Amino acid sequence: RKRFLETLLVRKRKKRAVDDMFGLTGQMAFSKKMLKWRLIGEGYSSQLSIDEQRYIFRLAFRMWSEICPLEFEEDNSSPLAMIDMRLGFGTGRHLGCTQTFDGAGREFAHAWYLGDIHFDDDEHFTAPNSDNGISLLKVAVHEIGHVLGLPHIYRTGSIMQPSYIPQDSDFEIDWLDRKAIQHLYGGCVGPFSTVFDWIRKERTPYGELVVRFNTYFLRDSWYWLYENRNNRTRYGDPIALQVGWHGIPSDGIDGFAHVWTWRIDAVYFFKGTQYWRYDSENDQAYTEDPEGHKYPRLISEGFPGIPSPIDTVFYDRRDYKMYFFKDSLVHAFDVNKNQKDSGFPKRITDMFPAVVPNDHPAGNLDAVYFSYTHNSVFFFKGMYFWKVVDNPDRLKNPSLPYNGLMPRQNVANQWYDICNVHSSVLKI
Amino acid sequence: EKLFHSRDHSDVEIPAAHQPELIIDQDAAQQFLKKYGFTKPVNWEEMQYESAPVPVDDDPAPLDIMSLIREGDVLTRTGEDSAPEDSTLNPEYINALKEFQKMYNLPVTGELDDTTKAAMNKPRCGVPDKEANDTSMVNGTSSDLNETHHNSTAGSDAQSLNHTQGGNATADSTEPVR
Repeated sequence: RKRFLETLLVRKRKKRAVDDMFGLTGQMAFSKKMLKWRLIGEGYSSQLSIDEQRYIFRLAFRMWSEICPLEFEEDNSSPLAMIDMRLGFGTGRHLGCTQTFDGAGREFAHAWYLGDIHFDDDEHFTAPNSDNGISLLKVAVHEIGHVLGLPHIYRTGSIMQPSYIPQDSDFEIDWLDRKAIQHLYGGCVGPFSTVFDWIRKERTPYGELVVRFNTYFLRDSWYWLYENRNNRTRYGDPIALQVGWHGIPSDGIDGFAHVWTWRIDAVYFFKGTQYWRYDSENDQAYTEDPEGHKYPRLISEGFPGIPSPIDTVFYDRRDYKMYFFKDSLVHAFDVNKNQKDSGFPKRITDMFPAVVPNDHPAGNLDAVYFSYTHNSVFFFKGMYFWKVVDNPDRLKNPSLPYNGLMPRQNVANQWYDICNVHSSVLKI
Repeated sequence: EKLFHSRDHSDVEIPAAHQPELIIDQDAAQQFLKKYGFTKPVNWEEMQYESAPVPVDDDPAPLDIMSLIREGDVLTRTGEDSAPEDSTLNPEYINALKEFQKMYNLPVTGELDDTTKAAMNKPRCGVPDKEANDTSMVNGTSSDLNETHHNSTAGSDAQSLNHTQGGNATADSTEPVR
């Protein structure tokens, strides 16, 4: 009889199972990384088209995905009980909610931790970049923050301020808000396909040569531009590889090398047994370069004696050699002599010894990257990196071995917020 | 529909009943402070599971409107204004008001001055500011956060390239926007 009486109680939302509820720190947070959302049919706004509303919400969810290890998928087909976040517009008494909206002005939306979001349709919600009204995007980002477990934050610049601030032209989630959400869910980690600095040479109107670089991280079929001076990725990344890099494989790049000598200035992408040379003037891979070589070209043809496929590759400007890494071995190729260097292959652990015993990637590297920002070479494997000992290090500590590998560190503690997004919003 | 006459709906009229009561007196301020947790922290999470209130027909008694109707007119509602509330100072209210002023970086006067009213009448999120079992954040930190402050990087992407090709080259990064 008691159980029967319980079924008569009206529950507006089934309480989330305890297992779903706690994140890294024991605070209220989702415990799973893939979350489903839906703009419910009875909750459309009367002010924007349905497509506009869904686009804005996709973008709002993507903005959170870009800075924490959560992915959000719009799901319009599963049973409603399987949807983690339901979004809807209403006025006054709305959508079976216990909290009544107050009409145009003051309260514009509310949200429940790990639950639903309601928007007051008496407010004048507008699309991004509108000069009028209340930005639906900004409100949505704020309310999603609540759903994910963030309370109000009373700090200028925080997206979690309770009062609505008219949208700035560059509204984004700032550093401290990122740390707040990462306190609940952790930072983004994961292996990369390759990492490189891309050199651009330009001439000013006065004829002066200016050389710029940009840092790129590649993973599978996506890439990020990393803004070193801002300690974050470019807003809006990742982007599909095929969008930014034309003519090379659309995923799974093994390595990148920029061979830059007095005679040679060539950029190569490697995948499998082949490689491509990139024509930066025309922003696409060469099908045939000025030397008459057709691409893609076999690694064995362009770099005789080098095995393939490789794990990664790196060009060392100090000695004009390309170092190809495969399994636990490293092979050297002299670009001036255009031949494999004698004395190779060598064990990676011998050529780049560990500074701290047993603290070494050993082999099967993901990437070897020379950074112009740090003026250092880094070995990447999984979520860790090892810095190669350089001259300044040895000046401070002469006992360090030449080309030694410093103790490992977390990639996420040096290059921040390189996060995946759900594939459905990759092209948003 | 909401009434409008212009093609672009820019003159849409919001009925008075669809607008929140402005916070201009102590009563309204007390309700505000109670709603958003300043009088007593709100158990927001539990509120979503309460039974929804049963709708009550609270329309006023119908007027003799036939003699009053003209096209486009707004019907005025007759009625007595409610008597002003007793302004006896309530310590709980004053403390809550001070808490609000402190949290919103207003002068902590304990009085419902114009600055405080303006802050209360701003568009805002409906989630309470003070919740039961709250790890509220001020300045982006909670008491158990090990905040890592972001300092401007000493280096920047603009630096000289020490490369063998020669030439006076200065490295710099482009900063494309979204």
